[in-house]
Amino acid sequence: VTGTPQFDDELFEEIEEVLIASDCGLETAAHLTGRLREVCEERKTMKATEVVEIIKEQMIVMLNGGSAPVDAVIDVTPKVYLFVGVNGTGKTTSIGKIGEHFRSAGKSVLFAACDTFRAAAREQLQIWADRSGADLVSGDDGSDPAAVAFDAVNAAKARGRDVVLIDTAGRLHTKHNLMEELKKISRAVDKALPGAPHETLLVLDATTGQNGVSQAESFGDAVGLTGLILTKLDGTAKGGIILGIRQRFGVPVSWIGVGEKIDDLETFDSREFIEALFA
Amino acid sequence: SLGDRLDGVFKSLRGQGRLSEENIKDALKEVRRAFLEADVNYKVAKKFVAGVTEESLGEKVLTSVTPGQLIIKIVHDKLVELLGGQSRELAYNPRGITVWMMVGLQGSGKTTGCAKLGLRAKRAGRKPLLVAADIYRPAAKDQLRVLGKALDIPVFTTDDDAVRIAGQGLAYAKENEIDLVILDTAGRLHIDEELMGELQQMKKAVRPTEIMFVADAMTGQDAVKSADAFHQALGIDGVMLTKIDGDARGGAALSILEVTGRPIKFLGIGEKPADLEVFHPSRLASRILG
Ligand SMILES: Nc1nc2c(ncn2[C@@H]2O[C@H](COP(=O)(O)OP(=O)(O)OP(=O)(O)O)[C@@H](O)[C@H]2O)c(=O)[nH]1
Ligand SMILES: Nc1nc2c(ncn2[C@@H]2O[C@H](COP(=O)(O)OP(=O)(O)OP(=O)(O)O)[C@@H](O)[C@H]2O)c(=O)[nH]1
Ligand SMILES: [Mg+2]
Ligand SMILES: [Mg+2]
Repeated sequence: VTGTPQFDDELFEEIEEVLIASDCGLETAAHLTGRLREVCEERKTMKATEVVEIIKEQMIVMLNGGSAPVDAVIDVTPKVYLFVGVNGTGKTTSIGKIGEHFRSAGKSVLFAACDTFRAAAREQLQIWADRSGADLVSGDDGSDPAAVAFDAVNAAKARGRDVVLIDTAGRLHTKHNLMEELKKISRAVDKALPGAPHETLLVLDATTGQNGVSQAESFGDAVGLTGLILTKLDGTAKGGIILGIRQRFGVPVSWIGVGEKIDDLETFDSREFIEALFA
Repeated sequence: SLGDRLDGVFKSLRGQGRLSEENIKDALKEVRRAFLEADVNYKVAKKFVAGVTEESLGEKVLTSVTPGQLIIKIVHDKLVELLGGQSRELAYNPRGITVWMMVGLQGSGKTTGCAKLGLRAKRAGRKPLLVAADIYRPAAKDQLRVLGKALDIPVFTTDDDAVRIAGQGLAYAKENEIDLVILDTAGRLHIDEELMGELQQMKKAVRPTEIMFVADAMTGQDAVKSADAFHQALGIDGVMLTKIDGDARGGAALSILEVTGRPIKFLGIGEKPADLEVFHPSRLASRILG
């Protein structure tokens, strides 16, 4: 007999279910509710609303801190962003949006079309370049994406562009040769501009389940990640996998995608995200 | 693996002769854990475990020297039964043009799926036509055209609204002795009333023989919501589960099946048109159980 009222157990179970339903994963959900119980016992918190506020704070703390904001200005030009991720998550579309974001901040942008594999990938990125006023450097279909990346960074240097956004083909992290290709792209970028890419962003679909964690692990091991872009948050999925990713690999979320149009990009706000998770 | 975990649950009880109800319930908790880790929706997981509890509490298990293996067998068999319970053949129209309509969330693999089904039908001696009814995604028509060209399969494109394109594609097929239309639609959110309405209108216009819900194998808990909404709006006939060549456990498959009652018919096992497999329930069952 612990002296805590019956309803506490039910409340903690309900909270754990909200976390699981939001794709936080069993481990993260158990960790959070375990800590929550301790805190509530220490503080003798009984009211459900207070308990929920405590866990929200816990989760916001879990997501905060870490690296400098991803569009921080650095003293190197151009600043190079490499976009990576599995198939269909929204890399190409996010580049279009981010290109517009930088243009409206007064920066000149160059897109590198390093998806040389997928049907009409270059055409898709060209449309986004036209919409956002960015330059586009591309290669022929089937050409070496690392060579295109190398050329693009050099072109940006020559033309004095502020930002390079590199689009890569979607690839499953389980495909060894494709992950090797990605490493080669990153090395080629570094060759063209030592220290680049300055940001390597994993584009994750908010509907992704626990596989998102192994995606972050594999892409992180291969090329190192400086941030996540969580897309399709305009849907009903909550994107809770970012908590586990933050906890295990320390990778923060930089931007979120909230639609298919050029303006549907927002800077990640942990409080808004957690409030939406519990909504 | 689940097998190791169940062994762990029962190891400490060895030599007890007969297990208790509590022991079995602990073992079933491990089954639920495995399902959640595999991205099965938590409500679907609960329902499934409830469904196997009675058999797991039977005499056979309580007195078994290998209760863990027996429980896995009960769970595995039930999974296979659920996943594989229905025919996995695509419907053909017995008199007239067959129309397959591909629907689903953004990026799930519909356009690639059109090429895959087109190649399969062509190899089976059919004359497919791919119809590009995605008017929103940049270069969507180009994408389908490039795919069709590589397979020597005709692609119908025109400038109009999506519903009219679908209708005109069907008319074109009729005029050109084509017996199969594979209709590519734009990815959309199940909560987008306007775009879901567009699909309903398209269905009315072309009367599809088969509406195929294309879903990503790595989808998490949300799979139930989107599948349910598409099914309520359109009445889907079958499911194509894509990107199964990754290492996602694929629990979304069970969630989708549970909420729609419709069978998984095909698996996308890669990015090329040939990367299509008819669905095998036992393989996916083992994968979900880990
Ligand atoms: N609703 C919604 N859809 C999005 C969002 N971001 C991208 N999409 C859609 O998702 C689909 C895939 O986007 P792409 O940009 O082609 O994805 P990708 O990662 O480049 O795909 P691959 O290059 O094939 O790996 C498109 O239909 C986009 O319009 C978002 O934030 N919200
Ligand atoms: N590895 C793998 N990739 C796949 C599979 N199916 C599709 N893809 C890839 O997933 C990405 C998205 O495929 P699309 O066919 O463009 O998806 P979609 O549903 O038409 O996308 P939207 O029209 O934007 O909604 C592409 O990079 C495809 O090559 C599959 O079974 N395995
Ligand atoms: Mg792309
Ligand atoms: Mg498409």
